[in-house]
Amino acid sequence: NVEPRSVPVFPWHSLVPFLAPTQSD
Amino acid sequence: TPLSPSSALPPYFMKGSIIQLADGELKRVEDLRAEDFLQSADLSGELKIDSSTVERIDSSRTPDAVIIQFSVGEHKTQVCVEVLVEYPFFVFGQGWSSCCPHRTTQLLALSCARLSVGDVCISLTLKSLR
Repeated sequence: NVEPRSVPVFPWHSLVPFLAPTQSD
Repeated sequence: TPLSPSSALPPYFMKGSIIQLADGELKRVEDLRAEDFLQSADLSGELKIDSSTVERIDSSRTPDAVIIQFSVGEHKTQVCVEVLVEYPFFVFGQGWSSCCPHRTTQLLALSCARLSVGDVCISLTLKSLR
């Protein structure tokens, strides 16, 4: 028997770099 | 001071990786469009997409790395990041782009354009907390 391997799912925001510090108003 | 690059690229940039958008839709990393990021940020409530323009690309003392200077958002905040030459950024109107597209394609099978000065990349900021 071959166990089914779960395919990893990544959240969209992991692909986008955080480049700016949060601006404080 | 630029952030240090990690020694390996994260797994989600590999061609065929499954990415979940904020509305639950699943897409392959190579099929993502700028609209997907914009709509997902809208739905998230706490994240905002900023435009980050590449201002400089300099070589780094770290082998196989570059230092990229961005001008971020309406405040034109200057941010430097040190990344591996194959690290992909998503460029408006162009899609995935890296400083060494050949190497990105070799390592990740992800089709890439060349990242150049003047390119406008997608980046994230946290919306100000009240």
